[in-house]
Amino acid sequence: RIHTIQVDSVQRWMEDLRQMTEVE
Amino acid sequence: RAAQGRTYGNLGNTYYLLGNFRDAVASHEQRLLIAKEFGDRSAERRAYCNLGNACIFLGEFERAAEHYRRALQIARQLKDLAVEAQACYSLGNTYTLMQDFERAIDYHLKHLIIAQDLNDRIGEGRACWSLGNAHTALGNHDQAMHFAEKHLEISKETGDRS
Repeated sequence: RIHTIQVDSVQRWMEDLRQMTEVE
Repeated sequence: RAAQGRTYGNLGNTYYLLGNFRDAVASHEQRLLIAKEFGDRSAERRAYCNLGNACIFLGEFERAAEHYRRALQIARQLKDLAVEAQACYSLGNTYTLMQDFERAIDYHLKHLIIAQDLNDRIGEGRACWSLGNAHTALGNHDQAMHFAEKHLEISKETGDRS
């Protein structure tokens, strides 16, 4: 997991995802 | 019952934003159940998407992929292209986390095609970035270069200095 987290495009996606919710 | 469904959705989102991913999953599962009772496909799609996101942060990538695949299926039925693109992008990233780069490429290509259809240059840039990385991981350096060049071109156009 530590290895794959270094894929910068995925890391950026996860940073955005952390703040992202599908609102009711 | 309908209000309960919306409340579970809101609770799930709040748990998620607080970093409590286990309770987020439990709430969104309830939300999903009620959405199914009502045949509310949009709410069902949102629940799958929220469930997928929470599973990513629990490190449960296979389960996340399952949820995103359901979200994708519904997005296609609803003919919601933007949401379909988002689900493909999530799946591409999830398969990258699982180091299944061939599948990641499949989904990132699907995302790329929709982004182009929708004239979404930012989405297209992200797809190219992701495709470049996946091809690099597979040792396909010519393909990686092709997408890196496209990513650079689009980044210049959108003024994305980073």
